[in-house]
Amino acid sequence: MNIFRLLGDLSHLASILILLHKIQTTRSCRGISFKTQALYVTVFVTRYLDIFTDWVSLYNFTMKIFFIASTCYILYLMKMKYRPTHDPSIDTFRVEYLLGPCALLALLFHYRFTVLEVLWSFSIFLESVAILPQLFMLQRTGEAETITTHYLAALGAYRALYIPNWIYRYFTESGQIDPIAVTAGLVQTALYLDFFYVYFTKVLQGQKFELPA
Amino acid sequence: STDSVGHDEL
Repeated sequence: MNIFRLLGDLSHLASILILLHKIQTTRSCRGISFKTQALYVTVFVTRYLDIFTDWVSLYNFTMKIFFIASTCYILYLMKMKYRPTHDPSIDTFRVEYLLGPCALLALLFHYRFTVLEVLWSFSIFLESVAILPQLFMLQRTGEAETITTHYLAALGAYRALYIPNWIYRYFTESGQIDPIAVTAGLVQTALYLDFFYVYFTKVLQGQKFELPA
Repeated sequence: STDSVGHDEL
């Protein structure tokens, strides 16, 4: 555990709490992509299948349970409790364009050809693009509630912080590198660059998040 | 599972 990894995980935790807070206080899931949230559940479930077979630490175990449970709860809020506030007609990204290629990549790139390991690879590839339906929705509506942008910023920060974490681990753990996690992680972080630009130049200056028409 | 760096991350 290093400071980048810890801050990254805390940022990830914060992003989910911000999202829950947004839904509960506005009593609405307007502006949130159900598809992205459903992809995150898929990511967590396929990655954490080892939760009961490989013990890493209490920290690791607790976080995994929290990520699965909280994201399932968000799906419940969106599909049941605040269903009328969710507009599927703007959440139109075709997730099969993500699931198919990620499945193919996982079959091609994995550390062992076992069910668990191929699913682990799949989850890594899928996480890297799971935010696309959300970003696509943002692009379509051209604006976002400030709290939604804080959610995205925290999620992006989590990914960005994993990069110095890997560099740190490379130098402190005898040159170890994880090519699958690093490649997917770099792609994932790159997807946030446009968003970050608008977030830093507008939202943090007190303006509304609006994309140029 | 393997002991790749990513396996003990979240």
